[in-house]
Amino acid sequence: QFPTGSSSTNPFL
Amino acid sequence: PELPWAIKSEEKAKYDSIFDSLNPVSGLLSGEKVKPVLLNSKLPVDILGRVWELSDIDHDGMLDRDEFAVAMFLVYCALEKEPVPMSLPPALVPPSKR
Repeated sequence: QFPTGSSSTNPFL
Repeated sequence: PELPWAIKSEEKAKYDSIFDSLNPVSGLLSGEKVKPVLLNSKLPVDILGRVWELSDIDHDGMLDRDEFAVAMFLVYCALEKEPVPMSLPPALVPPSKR
């Protein structure tokens, strides 16, 4: 997984 | 031998009571419900973003009981100045997700 992650599932991004 | 989960049962019980207090829907908490709790830790948002990435193991945008415990564990570690790892240590992966 990527540390930045995807904003679609991450409420903090 | 099976790697014991890093989260001890008394900690897990504490996290479970927080989980239940947030009214999970079919055993899941949405990001919107979890966000205020994690923001309460006063940790920077980029750290919380990484905590979320590591704890939302199935990347469904929701946290189940075990994923929530992982998130809380990582937040408490960060509050004790333990850097949040870039990837989830195997001992932290809930047995249900291995």
